Amino acid sequence: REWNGSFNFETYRILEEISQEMNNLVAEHPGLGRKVNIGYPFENRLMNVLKFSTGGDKLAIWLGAGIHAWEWVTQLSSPWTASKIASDYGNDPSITLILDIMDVFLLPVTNPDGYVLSQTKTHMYRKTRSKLSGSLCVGVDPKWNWDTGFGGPGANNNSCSNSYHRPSANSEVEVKSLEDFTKSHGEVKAIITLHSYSQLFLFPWVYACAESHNFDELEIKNEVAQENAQSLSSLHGTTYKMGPVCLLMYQGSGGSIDWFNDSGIKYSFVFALRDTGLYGFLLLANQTLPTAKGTWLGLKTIMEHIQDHPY
Amino acid sequence: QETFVGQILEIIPRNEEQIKNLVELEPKEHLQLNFWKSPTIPGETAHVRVPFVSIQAVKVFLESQGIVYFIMMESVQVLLDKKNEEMLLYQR
Repeated sequence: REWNGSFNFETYRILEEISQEMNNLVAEHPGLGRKVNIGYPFENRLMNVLKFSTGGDKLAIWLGAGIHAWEWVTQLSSPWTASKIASDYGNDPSITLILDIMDVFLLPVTNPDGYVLSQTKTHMYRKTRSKLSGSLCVGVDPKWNWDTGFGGPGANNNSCSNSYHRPSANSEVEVKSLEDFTKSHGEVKAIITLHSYSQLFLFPWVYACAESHNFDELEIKNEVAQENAQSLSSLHGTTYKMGPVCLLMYQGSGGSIDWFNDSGIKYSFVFALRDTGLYGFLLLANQTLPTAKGTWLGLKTIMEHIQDHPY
Repeated sequence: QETFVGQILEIIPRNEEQIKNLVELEPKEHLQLNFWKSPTIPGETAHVRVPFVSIQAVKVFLESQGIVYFIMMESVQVLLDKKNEEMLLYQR
């Protein structure tokens, strides 16, 4: 029943179901979508990314979801987003134009080990599953494990903490795989990492507050953010706070958003998706589709901006 | 599956000192707190999961410090059960 585009996006899904839907999508759009394996996390599951391409290797936009296991709505938004990209190609002029000149990569579940654990053992699980000798606690927060300003202020060195960064940068295969892919591809122009909770649209920097950085660059990010804000509120009136992480939230070290930015990817953003303000990580299933649809308008606006302002 | 008998509190620190007090709560292992949204800026909400065994102690602490809080989720487990039921229903 689910084969012919009847996948129900409005319910929470286990990893296998998301994976199967990715297969279905590729089968339904053989000229546009294909699966690319970029690595194997600690428990040897697959890190499969969907590549939407009209041919060849073009400049690329990367969308990554599910780095934090307990943010289930993020993992659920990605299959809908994938389906939307595929079905809009050839029908929506804007998406058609974007895909004619750029490739779009979408990683639906960046932390598959953690996602499985959060659905089988403990819902409140966020980290990877790698083991650290000498510690009773397992896993690392993949958000703080990147090779940029690593180990500086704000990062957590308590291995039992939810935001533990581990002693060395990119020790986590989930992180290393993304770093390696980005470097080897060489033409990734935008990275948007999707989280849930709090309704935020964040841009660099985390490790240092914006005053010390290039003002022009910040202006460009602000411009994208303002366009994005209008799109995001157009469907449900959802309001997002926007700004550099350091100013809006806290200072941290080894953050993914900074690594991408420092690697020369000018459009490096983090989306914290919609919630109702009442449910947090426990956002109920009937809210997943409205969340995905609202987010899509923002994502589309950002992709259009990137296409209009190449570098 | 692990059960989560407890509540989610929404806490609104008024100033830097209250933020510091909240941050210092996190590593206290006996309280088993789990910050969903950390205290960062005065006036911004923080969300913390408090297990049943620590609820009284945490609320007394917050009130003694004059830190404003609300109960954001009365029972985490009720919501988790609802979510699991929905998943099972669709899987069937």
